[in-house]
Amino acid sequence: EYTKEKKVGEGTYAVVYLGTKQSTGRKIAIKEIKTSEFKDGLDMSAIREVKYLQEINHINVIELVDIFMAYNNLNLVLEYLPTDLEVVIKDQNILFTPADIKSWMLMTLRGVYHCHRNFILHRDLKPNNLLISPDGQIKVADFGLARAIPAPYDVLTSNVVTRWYRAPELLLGAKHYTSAVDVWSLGIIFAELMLRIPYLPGQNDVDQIDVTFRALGTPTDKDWPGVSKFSTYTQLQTYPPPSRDELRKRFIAASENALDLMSGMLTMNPQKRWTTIQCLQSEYFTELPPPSDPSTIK
Amino acid sequence: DPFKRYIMNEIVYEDPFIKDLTKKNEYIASGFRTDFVYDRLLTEAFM
Amino acid sequence: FRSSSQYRLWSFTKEQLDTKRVDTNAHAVAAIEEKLTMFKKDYASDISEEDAKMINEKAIPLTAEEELKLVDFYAKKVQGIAQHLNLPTEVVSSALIFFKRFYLENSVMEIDPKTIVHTIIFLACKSENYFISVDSFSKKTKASRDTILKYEFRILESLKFSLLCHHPFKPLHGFFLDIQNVLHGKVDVKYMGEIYTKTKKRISDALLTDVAFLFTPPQITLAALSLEDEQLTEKYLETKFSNTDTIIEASKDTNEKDKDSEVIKEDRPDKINYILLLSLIDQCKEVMS
Repeated sequence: EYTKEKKVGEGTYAVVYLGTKQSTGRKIAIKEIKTSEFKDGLDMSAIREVKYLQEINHINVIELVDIFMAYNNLNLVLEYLPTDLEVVIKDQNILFTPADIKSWMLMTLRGVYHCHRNFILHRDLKPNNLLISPDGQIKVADFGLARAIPAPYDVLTSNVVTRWYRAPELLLGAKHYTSAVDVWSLGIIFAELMLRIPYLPGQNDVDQIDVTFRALGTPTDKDWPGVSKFSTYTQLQTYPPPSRDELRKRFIAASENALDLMSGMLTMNPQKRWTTIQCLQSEYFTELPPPSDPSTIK
Repeated sequence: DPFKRYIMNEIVYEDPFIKDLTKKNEYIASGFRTDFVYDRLLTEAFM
Repeated sequence: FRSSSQYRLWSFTKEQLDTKRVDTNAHAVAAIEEKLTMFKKDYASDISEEDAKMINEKAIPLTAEEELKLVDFYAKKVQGIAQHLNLPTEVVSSALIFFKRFYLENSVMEIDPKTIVHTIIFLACKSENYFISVDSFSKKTKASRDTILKYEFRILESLKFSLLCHHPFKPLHGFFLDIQNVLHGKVDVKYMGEIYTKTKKRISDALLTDVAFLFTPPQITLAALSLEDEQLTEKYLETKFSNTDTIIEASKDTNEKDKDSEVIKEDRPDKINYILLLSLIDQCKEVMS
């Protein structure tokens, strides 16, 4: 039923091919999970992709078309998505407007909200995991780090999310975090779309903490109760949070509502950070310009 | 879901287990919120 | 829930479930009969009169009922071993559900349950983020790593790659909270705590039956709760769900004023069919008992 025509990528646990679904002629991507290399049987990332993509059905989340075994390899058949947001941000030949950014943020937030309402954390949101379909729809992809929102007593690893998009509670070693970590990543992506360069590009995990707090202020127990109890907190440099004016200067093209939304998503204290619902209901999405029609975005 | 089949009413919930967690620093600092927990449990009950 | 793989791929009526088991058994029997015929033909000259008689008497495939007994026997083993390993309730329950689903698609005559018990538990650990390396799992269970890994793919395929299980435990906690709200001031919270623990045990045992194929997690929870304390459960459900009917009844013969409450209640799209819910719970209680 499926052909593998062209190898388009290779990761630690999978090789990705372009192919065609023979019966319909539909273009598809096939993620072939390498199985021989893992001593513990099927790799956890594959288990997670299969487990969560099987449950999610939303226009802004990548579609799992089919799964099959072949030559003792597990193959995930996914919808074909030719490009991603990282490509768009980096390619200076591509001009995009505030209305385009609004449309991308709206679609991304809808996709992530759908994951959260199904009690699934993504834990690796970044521009190159936000793929773009031929008709301009943003699709949240790569659920290799996803997990169900934990039961209260579960202990989670803080070593998740690609560094530049990692929330401060994770940087400080939190083990009982929530869906707020995904919202932080989206806030950084929003900033990056407006700046067209990475917003908080730390060189390493320690530098990431410093870069984050230098840009957004070092949190204190006053605004984030308990933050000083993190073992890594003591060695931190203290920086003042940026004034609204400084933020305006940094994000010249951003409207007041856009700055409100970004600040809500980048609230240090995860308990106070906006949820995807609050983000979707922000006035940024109802003020002019309206979000572009995805199919018209170049 | 336009109509949830429950009203979250944290004040009346006697749930020592969850309440205890709100006193633990590593939970508070991590972003732990009782309303997130209750909402999930109630959603699963009325799904 | 309706968009979940548990509902889409693993929910059946009793009839469908029986048919599925009969079909799986028939498929295996046909394969065995064929092999036997081949065997007798290929080895006709080597088989003594005695052997031929023995084969005809002993090499009789299992019936679907016999299979089910064996599956139930090993399901208890899966639960026992997983609990012995001190795995969290959700992991134990997922292992159980995986095992029962696997033997809807496969016959014990094709894959001996003994050979997949450990793999099923190992896969459930991975799936529930309770990762144990195959080497430490092998040490704990005394099963060899090859045995543990051998059927992992086959199991995943038979499960139709649906790993996310909705168990009735979170709904139990949810109802525990909602009862406090709906029956506020009328229930003793300490008593509720005792009920909670007993009901949780009932749910664990219930997963050995077919309830997870036949009912939704909340229905299983309410059935277990009702078996534990029928009066409390009925009081809760009546207060919560039936009042729409009674209000409608009452306002039929009262003045115009109540009509409004009837319209609001009547039109709420989320109104539950209380009578149907009660009958589903009764059916579920029967299967559990």
